[in-house]
Amino acid sequence: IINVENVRKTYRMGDNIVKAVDGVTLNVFGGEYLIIMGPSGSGKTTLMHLMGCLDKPDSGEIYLAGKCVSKLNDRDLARVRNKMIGFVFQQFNLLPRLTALENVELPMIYAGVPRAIRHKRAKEVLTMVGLRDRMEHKPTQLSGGQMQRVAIARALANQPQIILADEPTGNLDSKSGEEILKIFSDLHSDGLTIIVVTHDLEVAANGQRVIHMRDGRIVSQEVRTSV
Amino acid sequence: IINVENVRKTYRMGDNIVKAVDGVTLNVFGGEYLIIMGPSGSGKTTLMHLMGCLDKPDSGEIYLAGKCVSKLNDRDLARVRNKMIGFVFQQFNLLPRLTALENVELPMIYAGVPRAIRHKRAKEVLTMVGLRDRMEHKPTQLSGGQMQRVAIARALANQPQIILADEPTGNLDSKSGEEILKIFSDLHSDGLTIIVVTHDLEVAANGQRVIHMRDGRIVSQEVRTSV
Ligand SMILES: Nc1ncnc2c1ncn2[C@@H]1O[C@H](COP(=O)(O)OP(=O)(O)OP(=O)(O)O)[C@@H](O)[C@H]1O
Ligand SMILES: Nc1ncnc2c1ncn2[C@@H]1O[C@H](COP(=O)(O)OP(=O)(O)OP(=O)(O)O)[C@@H](O)[C@H]1O
Ligand SMILES: [Mg+2]
Ligand SMILES: [Mg+2]
Repeated sequence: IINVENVRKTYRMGDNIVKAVDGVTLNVFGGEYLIIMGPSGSGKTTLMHLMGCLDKPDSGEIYLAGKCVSKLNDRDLARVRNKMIGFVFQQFNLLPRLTALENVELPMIYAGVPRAIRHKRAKEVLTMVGLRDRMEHKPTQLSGGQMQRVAIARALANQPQIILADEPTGNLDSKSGEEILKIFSDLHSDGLTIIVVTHDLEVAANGQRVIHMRDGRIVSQEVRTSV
Repeated sequence: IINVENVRKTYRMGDNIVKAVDGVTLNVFGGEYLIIMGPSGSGKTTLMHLMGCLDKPDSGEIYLAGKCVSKLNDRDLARVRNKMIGFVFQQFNLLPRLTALENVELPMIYAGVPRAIRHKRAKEVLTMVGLRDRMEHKPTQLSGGQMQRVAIARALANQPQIILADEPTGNLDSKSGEEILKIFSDLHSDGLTIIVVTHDLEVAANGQRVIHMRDGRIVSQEVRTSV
């Protein structure tokens, strides 16, 4: 469902060159539960942003459900992304002046979902992540783990086909983390494609395949052979 | 070295009341390595901000090295805090327009450290956390784990007596996390007081005492009896 073909992303700072993604080829099949691991700074977030069509590679191609992403204009790209992909950002990226509820409604507003329906759906996903009593709180009125759960709820709001979650449990206690992983597993059973960046081996244990990155490249992968 | 006496912090939002810290009494002895754990939203960050004198309780008292914090004026409080406490924020709180190096120099500028000395010290602590090649990067040019390490370096810059670290390894791979914990252990051997909020049991294993919070209160504690 996502094909990454020899993709590169380089940052230039004066004379300094950072090869954040340095030739990555990766094929994610529809319905896969993929885990991405690797040291801090190895390029995981950069790769996730390229796969989620939030950023363009300097070379190579990205295909989303067979469509070549670089051939889409910005408006079509935004529309496809909004419809197919739910992205959980490592730094949450919540809008500070909106409540938790309004933050979760945002992707649905963009998708043209009628007010009553998106209101109901936003409450539903916030309740799913345990934030029923925090819907009217703004991000500065939430704990770190609560902000992370709002970011997760927002990614689920539009019922996307693909979830890209960048370290979704880093700020959560083990119980809250397990609840989130259960949500992901249930969605995976429903047929969604789940891609999770994590540093946590217990999170990684939920995936079907684990790829390891180092210095902008994929250096190894393991495929789970059990049921 | 820090005494928390029946401290309360309540947030009011319209008719809603959130008892973030609901009567906490805690005595941290000088040189202790204390771990604070608890579910998301249980009040850990709020308690840390009160202990670090970044916030004032609604009731109860806080004593820092024997001084009653509420009796200090803002300027004296800021000076004592800057000199004694290094705080690692859960959301890093880096200044986006400053480089990693400049962010780390900030507490030293405030303390009146001469330019050449603070420049050298900033480079030293950034190298300690593995960011020697990232000193000129601004926060938006850093990975999540790199930002977290800049926040840690900044907390160490002024050689404080107390380190308050709010989930300092949440964005780090296990190797980078271990390097940070080694720094904390070394500082602890030098006599520093270390207080770490964490969700990670492996991090908790480094402490001498673990307190558990729930709904704004301390509900249990364990003291390590081995060497
Ligand atoms: N805008 C930028 N300019 C320069 N360098 C950048 C920029 N963004 C990222 N980098 C660098 O690219 C590398 C990869 O960053 P990335 O955020 O993808 O890492 P990561 O694997 O997600 O790390 P972490 O586990 O710490 O989140 C890092 O070394 C980072 O310093
Ligand atoms: N400014 C505020 N206004 C209203 N409620 C707040 C505010 N700040 C925090 N809260 C609430 O206070 C409670 C405690 O927050 P705190 O940040 O201390 O939790 P925490 O234990 O650090 O959680 P986490 O592990 O998720 O970081 C949370 O339920 C949060 O929603
Ligand atoms: Mg990252
Ligand atoms: Mg917190």
